[in-house]
Amino acid sequence: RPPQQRPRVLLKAPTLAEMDELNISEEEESP
Amino acid sequence: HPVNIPRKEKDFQGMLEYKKEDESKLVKNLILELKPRGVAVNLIPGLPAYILFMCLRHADYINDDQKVRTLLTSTINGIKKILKKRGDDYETVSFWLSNTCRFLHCLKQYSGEESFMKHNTPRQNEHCLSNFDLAEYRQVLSDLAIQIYQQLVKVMENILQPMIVSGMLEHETIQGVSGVKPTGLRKRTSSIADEGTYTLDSILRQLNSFHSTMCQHGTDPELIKQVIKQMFYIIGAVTLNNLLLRKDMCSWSKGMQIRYNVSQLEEWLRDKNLMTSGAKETLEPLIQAAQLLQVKKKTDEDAEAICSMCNALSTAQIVKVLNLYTPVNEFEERVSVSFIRTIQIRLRDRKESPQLLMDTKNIYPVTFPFNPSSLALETIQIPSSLNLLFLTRV
Repeated sequence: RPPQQRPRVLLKAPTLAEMDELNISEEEESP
Repeated sequence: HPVNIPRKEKDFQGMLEYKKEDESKLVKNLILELKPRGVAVNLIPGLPAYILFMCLRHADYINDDQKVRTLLTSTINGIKKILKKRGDDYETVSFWLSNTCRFLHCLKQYSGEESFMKHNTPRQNEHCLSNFDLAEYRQVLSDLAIQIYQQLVKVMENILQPMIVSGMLEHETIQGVSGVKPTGLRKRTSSIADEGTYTLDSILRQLNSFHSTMCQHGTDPELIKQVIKQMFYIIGAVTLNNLLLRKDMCSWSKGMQIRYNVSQLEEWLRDKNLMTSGAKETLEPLIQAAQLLQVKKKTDEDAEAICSMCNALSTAQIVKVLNLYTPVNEFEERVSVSFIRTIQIRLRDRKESPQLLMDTKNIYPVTFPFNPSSLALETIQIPSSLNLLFLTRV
């Protein structure tokens, strides 16, 4: 790969507390 | 069926490809169901962190911001979830503290920011993220690591707590001193059967166990120092608080026993190369209280010596120890009221809180100094025991 020249895109992140609402791929475990 | 053709390590780029729909399986197998005591024992320290980062690198490589985001969110939520479920298990908490820190270090080491690349090999520099800047996610991970650290400290304190009074104060190991008990005092240990079973050795063994687990998990050395300092603080604070509340602990011989116990703790620090951790310094109030039990307490010169010696104790604490001081034999005397008054006058101008007891809930602020790894990502292989066959080395 050639060295990367273009700037990286900043990914905005939610706060740690806000992450709770983004349980995108969490699977409910079987009891 | 794809045929697995063995490739040389130099052909790999240190990434792991996965399908979006396998992300939850990744979190489940690598975070939620991984037992630190089971398969994880034989893994290279920080392997879960490296695997997650290599997956992240691939999502970055294909320039899929959504995939990067969901992987980070699922990872963070997975770690939070396992810590909720097994938050009282020391090994689980220690394991995820070290892996969270390693993941955070990877995000820095391969961020492409020069300040984090100083120790990288040229090959490691080729492995930097190419499309996304994850600085904000690093902050979230750092917040998570702080949360895990506080949880770890709590779990460790819960294990140590029942050993402290018994091991540091009640149990006597010094021959010859223990024979003489302060007169007229009941032996309080005998009524509490369980407490009586812990000795200083129990504390040292527990510290050994904490230390070796953290080492096995690949915890950053600087972080181990902070954990141990915190444990020493709690040992010192709980011991001193009990001494300040119990007359039977305020004697010359107890002073001797405490100093011996402290020397053993110091020896332990030396043995583990932790003398620069600041742990010993947290015992200073206890050390001074033990010295206070042993020095002469009669003349003005004695008072002056005590005031300059006990700079880590508050006036309230010094006065309390002097008031509680109980002679062990007929050659000793109680501390006179006028001597205590002299001390109070001498210390009048000290600016300090009037608090008698130490705050056992105090937690020192934690930091996670950047600790890059020399490990070459392209050499990492995934043991089959992790059930991650759906990941493809790239």
